[in-house]
Amino acid sequence: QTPAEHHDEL
Amino acid sequence: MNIFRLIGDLSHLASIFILLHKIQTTRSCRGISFKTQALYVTVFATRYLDLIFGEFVSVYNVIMKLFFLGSSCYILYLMKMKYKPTNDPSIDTFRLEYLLGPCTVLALIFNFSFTPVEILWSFSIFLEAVAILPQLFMLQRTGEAEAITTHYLAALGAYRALYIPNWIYRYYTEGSWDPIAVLAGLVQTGLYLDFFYIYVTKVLQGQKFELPA
Repeated sequence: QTPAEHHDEL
Repeated sequence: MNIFRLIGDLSHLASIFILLHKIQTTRSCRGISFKTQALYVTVFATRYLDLIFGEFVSVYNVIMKLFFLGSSCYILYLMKMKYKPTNDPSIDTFRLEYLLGPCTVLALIFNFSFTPVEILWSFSIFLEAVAILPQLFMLQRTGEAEAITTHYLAALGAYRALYIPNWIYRYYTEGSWDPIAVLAGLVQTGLYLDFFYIYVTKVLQGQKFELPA
């Protein structure tokens, strides 16, 4: 997982 | 987006509306931990920096993040200004440094990249996992709670609990998982287990929320 990907969750 | 996450997010939204409803209708923030609410503002402020520094995800994502930031700040305003006389700091005695210190250290060790945004993101995940502790500690001290306060806590706990099937679903459909969010989310949900037990066996049966002596 890239650093940016987890920002889609709240 | 999957059904677990959507219901989880709606549960999170519901918890905030229940809390606002409780404060406005009783004109009191009795039984609510200011420290926990302040921690939630910290959680949202440090996590949602991605609104400014991250990439655009979706309109849903932006609106929800803005709502959580705005509503949590508004709750602090209600507790510190409008209904200040009903807020009793003498029973809200959990030491915040016990939470902030370890979360800072964990965030510096476990993060997706050693940049301010990612370290703060990790910090917010760890802090969210334990942010409810001052509230639960206060509940423990007073030994009882108004029904509406327990509905708030149940909805708030259900939110992260529902993220667990969401992560399982995402693991199978997307093939990846986020160890930081998942492990912290498991801890966060675990902290509610005791509360959930009393909520289901007492409050949902129409009894008062009282801790066993």
